[in-house]
Amino acid sequence: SNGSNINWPPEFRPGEPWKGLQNIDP
Amino acid sequence: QVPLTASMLAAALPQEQKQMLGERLYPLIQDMHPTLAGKITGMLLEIDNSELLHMLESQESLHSKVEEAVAVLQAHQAKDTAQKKG
Repeated sequence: SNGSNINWPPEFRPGEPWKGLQNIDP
Repeated sequence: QVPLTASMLAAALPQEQKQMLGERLYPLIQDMHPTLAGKITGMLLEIDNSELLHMLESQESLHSKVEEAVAVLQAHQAKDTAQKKG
């Protein structure tokens, strides 16, 4: 794997729920 | 607008904490880099909340982190472009 990810970084959009961090423990 | 505090964040869920920080950071970042603001904010939200709070209070700290993020983002995009060219 070359580790390349064209979708990184996740884009923050004001007024929309932030979904960039899906793996946060509650 | 009321300044965001650590106690306000502590009362929110982790996902909501990042949302609150992002909503405050985005307009500040947009002033510096209008076209990249969404991506830069997304990158900066990976940083610890305590440091993000500090960045909201310190223009200098925010500025240096934003410039760091822009450099990383541009290097990442340049790498992608180079790979696509082969």
